[in-house]
Amino acid sequence: TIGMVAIDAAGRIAAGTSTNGAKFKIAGRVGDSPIPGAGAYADGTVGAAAATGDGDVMMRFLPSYLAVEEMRRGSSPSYAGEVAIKRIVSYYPEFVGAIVVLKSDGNYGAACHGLPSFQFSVCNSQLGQVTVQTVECV
Amino acid sequence: GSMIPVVINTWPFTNATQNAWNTIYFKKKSALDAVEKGCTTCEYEQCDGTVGYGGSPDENGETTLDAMIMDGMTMNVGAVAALRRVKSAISVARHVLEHTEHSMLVGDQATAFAISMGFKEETLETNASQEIWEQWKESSCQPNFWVNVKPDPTKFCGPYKPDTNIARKQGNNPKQRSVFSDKNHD
Repeated sequence: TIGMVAIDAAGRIAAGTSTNGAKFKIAGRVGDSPIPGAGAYADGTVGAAAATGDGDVMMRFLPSYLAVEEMRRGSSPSYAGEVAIKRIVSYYPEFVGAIVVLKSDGNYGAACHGLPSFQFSVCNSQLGQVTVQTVECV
Repeated sequence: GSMIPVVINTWPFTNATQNAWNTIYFKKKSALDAVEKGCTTCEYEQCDGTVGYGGSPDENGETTLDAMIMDGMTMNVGAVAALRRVKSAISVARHVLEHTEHSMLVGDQATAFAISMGFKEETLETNASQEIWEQWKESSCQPNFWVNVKPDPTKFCGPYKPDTNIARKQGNNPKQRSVFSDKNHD
């Protein structure tokens, strides 16, 4: 899966996902990716988020929505991502997944669980080029 | 300031990020355009085999696609799920967003919508995806996503029937293990 969030020069925010899902899924199975709030979510007044991992679990917790709402409460993108991931882990300790979170001011963060670490790719004017960044998982 | 515009995507799919950045920064297009372009890049490049055609075959060997795009300014959404035989899933989702009042179309009906919007119908299977599927069948269909069925899904292929005795004994327990990883994910 790719999950992507973006803010353009006018401050407009968007989010999206694209995936071919889980290997050897039962025919007809759909993961979290196409579900707003699960695979991705965007609210122009707050920010956006996009999640990746075990979609059968993630769609039960709406992690992208939760991360955006956590930022609405004043949290940083990184902490908002951790809140969303930890909510899932509290029910599913074996959960594998990650989330990228973007605030409307351009600050961003990420969180993950069940992986050695998580890499995501970002570009803004400050970085000047596409940069792969890594976060340690919670 | 310099923190905006910005594009971020899950995993180190740098060509997707670059194309999204080119769209939003150099071409001065919208965030929606950037997200569509970035995801389209991965669909074309089959990023890690987890995006686009020719990856993640289902139990029948078929590749299907899910995609969604959301406009954070209007809260409008377009999505497709279990899209069959059309490669450009995120662009079909963009058409759902822009040309319907719905949020999600699924399966063969999503395919029919895509064709009506001018998208090409073609197979999503490749020799590589069929090879992955054949190897899975030769490995007694392991791993799979069945529980509480017979024959034992941890040892045998289907077809499966409900095993009510097991269901009564084990209940509907949460997953104890995950087959998901950095190369198999939604």
